[in-house]
Amino acid sequence: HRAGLRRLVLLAMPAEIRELRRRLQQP
Amino acid sequence: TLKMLRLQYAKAPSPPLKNAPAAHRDLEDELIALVIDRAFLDEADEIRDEMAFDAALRAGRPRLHAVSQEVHELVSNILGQYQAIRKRLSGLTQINWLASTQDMQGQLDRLVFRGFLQAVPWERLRHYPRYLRALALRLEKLPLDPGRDQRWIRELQQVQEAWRERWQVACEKGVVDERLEEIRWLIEELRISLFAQEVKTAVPVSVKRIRKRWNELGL
Repeated sequence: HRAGLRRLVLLAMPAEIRELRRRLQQP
Repeated sequence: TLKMLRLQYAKAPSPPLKNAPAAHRDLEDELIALVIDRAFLDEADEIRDEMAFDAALRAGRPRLHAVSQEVHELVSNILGQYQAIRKRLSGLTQINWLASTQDMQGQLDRLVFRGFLQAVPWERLRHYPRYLRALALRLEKLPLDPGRDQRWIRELQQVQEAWRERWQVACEKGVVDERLEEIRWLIEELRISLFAQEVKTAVPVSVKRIRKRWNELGL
């Protein structure tokens, strides 16, 4: 259930997730 | 940075649980999954329709930045301490310390393994810096009095051996037994009270208390 919801969140807010990934890469 | 965290995580062993879902995931994906869980899915069990899902998204969005920082700080702390301890442990080769170093390595492997960020509940992950600090202190004390460390191991074994046997069988079957998980975290607290009293335990703990709880849980 949780894994399915995670996938839905990823699909629902691609811009926010891209921003998260970008921030993770930053020093 | 993520690159450094990846390096610190690179030597973590495979998960103890057979067929663990997150075992081969990249650290970045583990971190994103953890942020999503914390920001949006705290009450995942109650999200059963589109309306509830939309509400979870609306509630989580303003938290996203703070949660991502919180996750990053905790994971950096854990992996930083993890790497330092792993390095020091691998440098200890004295044969008469073997019982102690093997015990510590076993503890470390059960704490940090591939996929642990998803396998271990957030409430427990928050205690990891304390577990690891206690382990680092124990490592510092070991050369001063290895005999004392071995006495504490014997004390610990009074509860750990029975637990470990049952837990390993459950892991082999790919089963998570919540009762064994509860005992497991009590054993982590017991380790602190035995080996690193300077670090405070989260709950009062002793061999006697753990045995009592073991019986109450019907184990």
